[in-house]
Amino acid sequence: MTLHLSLLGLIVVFALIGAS
Amino acid sequence: RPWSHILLAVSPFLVLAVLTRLLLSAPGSPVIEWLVPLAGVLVVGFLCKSNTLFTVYAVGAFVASLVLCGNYILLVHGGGYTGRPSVSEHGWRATELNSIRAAEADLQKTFREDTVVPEGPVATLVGNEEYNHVERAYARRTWHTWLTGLYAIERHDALVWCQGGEPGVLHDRIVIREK
Repeated sequence: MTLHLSLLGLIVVFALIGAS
Repeated sequence: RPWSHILLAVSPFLVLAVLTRLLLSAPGSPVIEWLVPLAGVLVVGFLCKSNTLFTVYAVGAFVASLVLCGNYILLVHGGGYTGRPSVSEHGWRATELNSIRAAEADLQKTFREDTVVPEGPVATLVGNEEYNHVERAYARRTWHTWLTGLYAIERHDALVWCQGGEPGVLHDRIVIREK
């Protein structure tokens, strides 16, 4: 479950970096 | 960036969505695991000016999505979580009903028609220890259920208990009792 949530978080963080 | 580029980048996620939906109907299928990466690709596709960065993000998000879908499958097949609580609970109740039916049949074999079966654990009454080792399971919401759609499976040790009565009317006198 930890892997699951951290991977989802990473996707969102990188999307925000890529979008900015 | 043309629409076709963005559509091309999100199409693998749609394929993944269809595949997981078709293959994983009973224990639940991943949604957020492909939806979040897909949304990320859309956002980056519209706002990021660099094509290289967009490609790197799209490939990375797809790999992450594959890992997430794989992990979801492992989680629901490992016995710790379920994505479809009602389907799982229906299965568990059916198993309990099977134990009750088997207990009823064994009690009717053990006790004569004109006797009264005493109250007690079925394992002791029929001499089969298996009736002391049954399980009662529940699907419980956890803090991340709103996001992952996964419910934690809670298991309790239980036994088959007879409340006593005549052998002919036992079917509603046998219950699963948690230890």
